[in-house]
Amino acid sequence: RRRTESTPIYDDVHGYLMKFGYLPESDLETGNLRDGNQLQDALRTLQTFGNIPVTGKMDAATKELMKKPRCGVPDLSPAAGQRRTKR
Amino acid sequence: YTLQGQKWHHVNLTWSLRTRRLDKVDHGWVRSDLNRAFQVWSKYSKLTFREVNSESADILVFFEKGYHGDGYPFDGPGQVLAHAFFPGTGRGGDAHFDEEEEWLVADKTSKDGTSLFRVAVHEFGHSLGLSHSSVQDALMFPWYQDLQSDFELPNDDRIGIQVLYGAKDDKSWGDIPVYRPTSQKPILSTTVPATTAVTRYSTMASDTTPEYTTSRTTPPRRPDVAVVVDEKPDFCNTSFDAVSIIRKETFFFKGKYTWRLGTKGLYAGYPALISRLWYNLPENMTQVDAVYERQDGKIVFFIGRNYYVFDGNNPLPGYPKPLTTLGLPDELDHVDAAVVWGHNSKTYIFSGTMYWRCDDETNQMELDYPRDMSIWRGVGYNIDAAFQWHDGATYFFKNRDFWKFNDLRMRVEQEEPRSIGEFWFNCTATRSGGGNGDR
Repeated sequence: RRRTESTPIYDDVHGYLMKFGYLPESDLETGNLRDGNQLQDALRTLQTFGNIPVTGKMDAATKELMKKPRCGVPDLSPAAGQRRTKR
Repeated sequence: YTLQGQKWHHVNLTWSLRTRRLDKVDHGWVRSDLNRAFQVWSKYSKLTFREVNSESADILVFFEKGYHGDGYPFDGPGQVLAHAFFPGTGRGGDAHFDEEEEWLVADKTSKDGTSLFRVAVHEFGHSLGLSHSSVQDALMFPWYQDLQSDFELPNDDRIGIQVLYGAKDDKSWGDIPVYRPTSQKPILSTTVPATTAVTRYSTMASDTTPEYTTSRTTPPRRPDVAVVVDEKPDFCNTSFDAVSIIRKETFFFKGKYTWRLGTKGLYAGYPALISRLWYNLPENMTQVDAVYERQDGKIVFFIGRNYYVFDGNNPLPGYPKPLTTLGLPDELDHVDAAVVWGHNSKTYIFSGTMYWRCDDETNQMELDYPRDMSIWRGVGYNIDAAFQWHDGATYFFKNRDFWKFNDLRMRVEQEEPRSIGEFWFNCTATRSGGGNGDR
């Protein structure tokens, strides 16, 4: 089988994932090195939230989603008090 | 749907449009679209919305651009369109729209415009306590989707708002704990002069200060700061203006005085007047805001809108200089704390709800600052002081307490702050208060 190409993850993707709650913002200052899993998880969560195919990769659909205009409030917030009620 | 934080304890909410700079769209149409957006929520719940012309309205609506002082700068046309704050005091409930977007009002359509009504309905969902939903056709779906103005509220949002505030016709009130502000907001009549200014930097839910100050020129100081001009403050029973390590010793600053702690504790003869150790500080100085020792050994004092650099006891020529020469914004009127952070040996400057990082090469603030202080979890806003002690840990001070901060986890080690007097000055709990703090 042909290996799928992996696309590099650039800073602005990190920035987007942190800004909207998919990666912990505290890494802004500590600059902790992330591992690949953490990033893939974050992408998977974003893809689930955005109702696009969940691949964990920076694919075309994800790029498209990231370009869409949106609300500035984070989608996931670590703050206490956020309750997701089962439907 | 997702609920976040608290909800309003009353259902007859007021709102007010607080921006005058709306040159691209007609003010009247904006208000009309905002009003229609509120009606979407009131149609399906017990909520009612009344427009007033007052800074004391529950939900204030602003059109801002770029950095506008809340830690969430806008990015010009595209991507982030607006944001809003969940119910609460201060800026709780407020909604901010990016002024630089191409807003469409009164059902105008255009390929690259953005419907103000559509975005407003979503943001007001946040103002009422709803967070983002991953349901594609929900109003609270984070990405912009066009809607007809006579649409029906999708199920996901309708259930969410009814859980919070009850449906229009049913009697139950929902089972979510109700937010009760500590004081009932006075709702001013519409005759309030439009020029009333609001400074919100220091208001927090747990503050005992009144929620609004009306004078921008004299920003509020911490309520517990007693102006101590000549008496020596009682170090067992006071907050501090600044704390810093200088020449390997720990200095606490309060009013005109400083305390010097070495390895064996407080030196005899302290507190001493700051002006005895550092010469040519302003005569009329009542306090220093922040002090730190730079990596080149120079000692920097922040006082109001200026800063002084000392080489030992003597000020360097050419100082004081305004904070703006460091690249800090000109509306900044004081610095709360300055610290060389052990974790990366970078210099951080804190003020109000924001913080900056200074490039020690250029002596300028780095470009993608300021940022919101919430990153320093557990510390809160409007701190008094911060410094890095011999143990390599960072300490934050506020009122009469302090927190030890865990640099790697980016949060305070214990939520509960500890008493400054007890830890740093060996005051016993019973001896605190009175005199100048004998041990």
